[in-house]
Amino acid sequence: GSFKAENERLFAEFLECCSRLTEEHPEVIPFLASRHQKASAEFLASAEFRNVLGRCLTRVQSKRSKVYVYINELCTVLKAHTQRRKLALSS
Amino acid sequence: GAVPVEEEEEDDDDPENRIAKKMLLEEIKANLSSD
Repeated sequence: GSFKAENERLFAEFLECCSRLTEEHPEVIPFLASRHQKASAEFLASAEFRNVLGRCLTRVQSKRSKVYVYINELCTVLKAHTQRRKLALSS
Repeated sequence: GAVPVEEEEEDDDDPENRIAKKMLLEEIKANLSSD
């Protein structure tokens, strides 16, 4: 089955939680959101992404002092699954 | 009399978090300049 809806809900929850903890650097949340936007649809609906998200969310809720560690982790995972841009090269 | 308080430690500043924050902010900066 697809975890798309559940992952979207978890990601929104993670963003909301982190935005309160990263007020000193307001550029962080839009950056994370853009990484999410650029990730492949297949990955965003995967069980793997759900596991990463679930883990990051639980951790950030229990250890707020490590918020950037978890954001960085999620960014790295999303970057690794960035959709490949199709180069429209015409000769 | 008054007792001097000498507690200026940043208790919530985790070293791992500080490194992650630095890396993340540098990546954001690099991304902004490449766009």
